Parts: sequence; C-alpha cells; structure tokens
Amino acid sequence: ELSEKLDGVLSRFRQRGLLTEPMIREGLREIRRVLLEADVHYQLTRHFLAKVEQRALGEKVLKSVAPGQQIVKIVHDELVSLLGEKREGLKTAPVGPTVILLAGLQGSGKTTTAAKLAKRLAREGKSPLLAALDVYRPAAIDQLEALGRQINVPVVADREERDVAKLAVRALEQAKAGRHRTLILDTAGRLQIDEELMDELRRVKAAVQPTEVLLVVDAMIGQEAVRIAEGFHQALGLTGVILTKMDGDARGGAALSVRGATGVPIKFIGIGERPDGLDVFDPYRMADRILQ
Amino acid sequence: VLIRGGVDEGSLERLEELLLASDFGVPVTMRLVDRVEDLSRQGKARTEQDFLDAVERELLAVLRGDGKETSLRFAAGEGPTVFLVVGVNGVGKTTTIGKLAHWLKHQGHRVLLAAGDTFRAGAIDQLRVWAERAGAEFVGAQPGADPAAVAFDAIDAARARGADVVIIDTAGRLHTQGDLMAELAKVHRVVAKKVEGAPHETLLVLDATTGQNAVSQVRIFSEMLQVTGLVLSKLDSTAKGGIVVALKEQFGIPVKLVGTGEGIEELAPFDAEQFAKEVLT
Ligand SMILES: Nc1nc2c(ncn2[C@@H]2O[C@H](COP(=O)(O)OP(=O)(O)OP(=O)(O)O)[C@@H](O)[C@H]2O)c(=O)[nH]1
Ligand SMILES: Nc1nc2c(ncn2[C@@H]2O[C@H](COP(=O)(O)OP(=O)(O)OP(=O)(O)O)[C@@H](O)[C@H]2O)c(=O)[nH]1
Ligand SMILES: [Mg+2]
Ligand SMILES: [Mg+2]
Repeated sequence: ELSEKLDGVLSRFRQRGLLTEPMIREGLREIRRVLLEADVHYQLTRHFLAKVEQRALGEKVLKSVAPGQQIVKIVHDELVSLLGEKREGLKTAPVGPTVILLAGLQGSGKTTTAAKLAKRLAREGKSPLLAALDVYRPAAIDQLEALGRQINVPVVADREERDVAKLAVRALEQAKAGRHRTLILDTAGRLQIDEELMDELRRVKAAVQPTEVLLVVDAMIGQEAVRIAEGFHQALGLTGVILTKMDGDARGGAALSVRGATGVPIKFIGIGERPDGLDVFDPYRMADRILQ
Repeated sequence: VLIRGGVDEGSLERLEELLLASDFGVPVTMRLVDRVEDLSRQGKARTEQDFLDAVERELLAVLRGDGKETSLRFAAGEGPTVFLVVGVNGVGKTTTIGKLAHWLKHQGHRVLLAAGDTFRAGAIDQLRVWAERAGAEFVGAQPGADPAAVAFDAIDAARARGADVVIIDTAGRLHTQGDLMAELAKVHRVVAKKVEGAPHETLLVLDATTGQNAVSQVRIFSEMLQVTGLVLSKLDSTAKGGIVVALKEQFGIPVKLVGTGEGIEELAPFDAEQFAKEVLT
C-alpha cells in the first residue's frame, strides 16, 4: 500500500522535525510515478505535485505518523480538493423541461448512460423523455428504444430524419407536449477534432439551450483525456462530466486530468452495464482509487 | 514538442513528456529516455532529431516481428476458419468485425457473422446491419441466448451455406468480471471442440485512447483465452496508442490490425514502420 511503500522510500531520512525538502522530493518522485501509472496527465501531475510540495514544505513531522503516511495524507487532501469536494447534482431548468445533452467519444457509454440518467430521474419524479440523436451508428435507435422499454421511459426517435438539430427541436416540443420535466438527448460518438460533427453538436446546443451539457468519458482513457475534454469544453461549454466503466480496474486518473484541465465537475460515475449502474461521484473514493 | 534543433538542458525532459503524452507509460518511457541519454553522452545523438530517430529505432526493434505476424491464420483442413473477437465494452469489436468481413469478402472468402453478443440492447441488430453492408451471411439468436450455442449453430450454418470464414462477435465485458470471462472461455472451448484448430484467431480489440489499463486487459484476457492477435481501434483519434510497445514487450502478442475510422473500409494491417514514425509526431 502506498504510504508503506513511501515509508520504505523515505526510511533513509532519519531526521526529526520538519519534513525536509530532500525527503519531500523523494516522496513526490514516487507519487509522480503512481499518478502517471494511474493515467493522470503528465502536465497536470507536474502542477499538482508542485502544489503538494509547497504545502508539504514547512509541515512538521508528526511524531505519531510516519513521514510517508504524512506525505500521502497531504497528497490525498490535495487530490480531493482538486477533484471537487462538494457533490454537484444535476441542475434544473427554471422553466420548461430540463434539457440534458450527452456528448463524448465513440463507445464511451453515452447511450447506456442516457438510460441510467432516465431511470434515476424517473425515480425522482422528473418524468424523463429520451431522444435518439445518433443517426449514424447501425441500430443506435434500436439500442436506445430497447433500453427505454427496459426502464419504462418513452423514447422519441425518427429513422427518416438526418438533421440532428431538427430532431432535437422536435424532441423538445414532444417533451413540452407530453409534460416531461426532463429531456435527455443521446448523441453519436465523435472525435473532438471532427469539425463537422462538433459543429453538429454546437447547432443542437443552439437549438435547444440545454441546462446540462455532460461529457461522457471512459474511465480507462489515457493521456488524451485532457485534449478531448478541452475540445468538447471549448466547443460546447460543458456543465459536467460522467466517468463510465468505473466498475473495472482502471485507476481513472482521467478524473483528475479532466477536472484539472477544464474545471468542470464530475457529477456521476457509471458502475455497470445495467440501468441502475449510476452513482454520484465521490472525490474521496476517487482519490483513494488513483493513489492505490 | 521537440524542436528539431540541437540538444539543450530541456531536451531529455521534452522527450520524456512526448513519450508520456503518447501513453507509452512510465517503464517504457524511462527506458527509452535512458537509452537516448546514453547515446547523447557517447556523442552518438547530437540533435533532437537524432533523439527521435533513436527512439524510432528502439520502437521498431520491439514492434517488428517477422512481418508475417500480422497476417491472419486460416484453417488448414476442413474448416471453416473461425475468428473470435473479444474485448472490453465499447472498444469497437462489432464495427471491426463488419470491416473485417468486408475485407475478407474482397479477398474471395465467404464470410458468416455470428451474433454472439446476446446481452446488450441492439447488439444483434447492429451486427446484422454490418453483415448486410459487408455482404456476409448472418446467424443470430434471441437476446439472452447462450453465446456458446450461437457460436456452435453458426459453425453448422457456415458449413451448410458454404461459408469458409466465421467471425464470432462477443459482448463487451470488463476483464475483472470473472463470470463473464468464464463465459468467454466456454465459447472458446465449444468452438475448439467443433472445428479442428479453432478459433484460428482470437482477436482482442483495444481502444487506442486507452491508457495503462490496456496492460491489465491484455494480461487477463490472455490468461483466460489464447489471444493470438491485438486490434488497435480508433487510431484516427488524437491518441497515439503508445501503450502497444509495453504490450508487445510484456506479452509478445502481435498487433495484427488497426482501425482508422467508423467506415467499412477503415481497417488495415498493422504497419510497424508507419506506427513507429507516426507515434512520435
Ligand atoms: N461495465 C460497464 N460497461 C458500461 C458502462 N457504461 C457503458 N458500458 C458499456 O459500454 C459499451 C458502450 O456503451 P454505449 O452506451 O453503446 O456507448 P456510446 O457512447 O453510446 O457509444 P457510441 O454511440 O457508439 O459512441 C456497452 O457495452 C455498454 O454496456 C459502465 O459504467 N460499466
Ligand atoms: N473513430 C473510430 N470509431 C470507431 C472505430 N471502431 C469503432 N468505432 C466506433 O466505436 C463505437 C463502438 O463500436 P462497437 O463496434 O459498437 O464497439 P463494441 O466493442 O462492439 O461495443 P460493445 O459490444 O458494446 O462492447 C461505435 O460508435 C463505432 O462506430 C475506429 O476505428 N475509429
Ligand atoms: Mg451510443
Ligand atoms: Mg459490440
């Protein structure tokens, strides 16, 4: 476990008193490796550790706590604070249906997450409507419709319409007509460098003014997490992130990268394929996982 | 980004960052940077371009097998040839199968696709569309059916319909889900009993945007099944897929194919030279 490993590393420093600079630097070298292996972005790691070093310098070595453990505690606290200490729920529109737009790379888990959000919102009495805006992927509409049936939430779709912004507008009209308090828009996966498809998302946003624009990110993503999050954030103005497939053993350093690079809060994590597999994001548990 | 000028204080650090940013991971990065540092001390690497060339040579040494490793293995005897496609959720298995079917058809094969994902919503429909697009036969059952039974029936159907290649799609599953990994091992066993030498390829699909978790995926999938090849999908993204170097070193499984887009033609055999060049740009 990390603090024991650090104590091993620091065991050659037998000083009392302050955590000395060489001690801290040695400890942070080990922490750097841990963060990089957890897929935290290399640049963010550097900034983060500089901050930790600042905090650690001048801290008295606690008699009751081994220095390795103390350094880990400082790192853990800083991680939690960076990941966002307060829980951020979904916003509600002041008037009219709350529109939630889901976006992200191919295969990140958007369609499955749309169903999970719908199930959660249905249970909260927010009468959700799901809308299928993926006009490209084979059987994408079938997938969302099947999920809708599973959770007893209506799905609006049109297999003939190729204009995604039009689909979004019609879905919003449908949501109003059906007195739905929430509309969840599932979109096609896309690369943040695909100008045409990013423009499509911009047009959808302009057409229906979503209350929430959520980036769906696979927890196993590597260093590219920063560039992807920045790309989507610059194009759309994200209001939240959902980190999926957290039921696996991916360390999820992307959480730090995405939050650090964009400041956007991580609101939920996906923890399974079924519609009940959605948890509120917990920064303490995330920090534990990254540092394991 | 390394500037292609001379070497200065920051050159090694910039090289390290370039490698980390490309998902090479810590051990491989450290080794490559040490190697370049040695060469630099010996006066054998004088410019940053020399640095990049040295790294490229090291990458090629790891990645290039004997060239014929990227070719797919077909049935020697009666067949049909069976390819089993596996991997974690959302990496591109079903899409890759569609592309592979299209490619094999153009090479003169008659392909049959087996809808072994009997769990996920829309999975069978999705594969059926790809079969139509690729001009392949299709065998699917009801959602909830036993994937091993689908594989078994698909092989019978292939023999009946004269298809010489069967590609089995499987549900995405996390390598940490023991019961699902056992289900996959059962499909593998059933196929092996049904056809001599099958599955002729067990292809593990990896998403190029994946970070260090790819190591865990390859480790556990190859512990449960004999993985004969890796497919690196979504290489058209901004991710570099540098993790394949660590994978080749640790597991020795060749990358056979790369996916470069969502279209049916966007599949190519893995080219180590091209990869070594592009991963550093
Ligand atoms: N284990 C696990 N699997 C998940 C989770 N979220 C999604 N999945 C699976 O990941 C795969 C991809 O999910 P989709 O919902 O189709 O992903 P998508 O982003 O809509 O994909 P595209 O529309 O093609 O971009 C499916 O097999 C899902 O069941 C999760 O939290 N845990
Ligand atoms: N850009 C890009 N997208 C790809 C590539 N290969 C697959 N995709 C996309 O990735 C998404 C997931 O592809 P699937 O084929 O459904 O992945 P899968 O592994 O079968 O997913 P599950 O069965 O749910 O585990 C789809 O949107 C595909 O179009 C690729 O090479 N490049
Ligand atoms: Mg989808
Ligand atoms: Mg699939």
